[in-house]
Amino acid sequence: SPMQKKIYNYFVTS
Amino acid sequence: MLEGKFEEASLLKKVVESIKDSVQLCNFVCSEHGITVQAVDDSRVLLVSLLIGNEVFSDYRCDRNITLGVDLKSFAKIIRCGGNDDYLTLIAEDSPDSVTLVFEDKNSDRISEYSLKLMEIDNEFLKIDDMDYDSVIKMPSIDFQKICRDLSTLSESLQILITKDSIKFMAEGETGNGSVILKPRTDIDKPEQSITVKLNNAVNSTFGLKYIADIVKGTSLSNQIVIKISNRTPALFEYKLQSGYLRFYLAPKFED
Repeated sequence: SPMQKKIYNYFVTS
Repeated sequence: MLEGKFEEASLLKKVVESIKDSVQLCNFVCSEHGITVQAVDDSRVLLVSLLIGNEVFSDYRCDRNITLGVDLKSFAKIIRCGGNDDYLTLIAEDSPDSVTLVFEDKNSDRISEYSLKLMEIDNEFLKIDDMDYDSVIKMPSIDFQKICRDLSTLSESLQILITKDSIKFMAEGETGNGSVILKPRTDIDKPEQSITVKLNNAVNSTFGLKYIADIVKGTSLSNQIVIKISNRTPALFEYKLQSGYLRFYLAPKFED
């Protein structure tokens, strides 16, 4: 089944 | 000092009910522009971004930025004590350890006042740049909710395929498969029933239905949902408010 990505893979902490 | 009066308590009730199952502890950041919230769910897959613009309020003042660290489960319990049609005023001092909620019944002289203790919540703030999306669809929020609820009976994943003339929602499970295809349509008499597709590139993305089940709790906030999707990046699900929005950014699932 497909892997669930995390939101932190895309957005960086400012 | 913060003093924000809602014409009807129902708006804040709906907002809190829409996000309380996704995130529990969050900072309500109050500024002259209104109130914003950004929070990520415990599994770090879903990001909630809320703006209640100052124009939503019938009266609003906030001289300097004030952060209200709120436990949404407790907040939801208090906010349910007020009537939907009541005026609701939020009041907080400059460095508050509590926020006061005043409900005023419009049909009597009854005034109910509650205070909620605030918390120190240490959350990171993620920088979200405006992105160009492969596809933007707009459709009745209630239809999206029903499609997702129906397909969640079959699978844990929802596949969304968008081409220039159709939107296809698909779920494949052990017991069977399901799909719903929508075509763009313009309803002049009932614009809220319209379905639009703006396409730069065809989209084929998969999302966890467990998260989408939380997202569709925002349905009561707006007749329409805007969904912005790019292949292999988080999708944006947006319910527009009269001034502001409730947005959910959901990271996709995909095969490695």
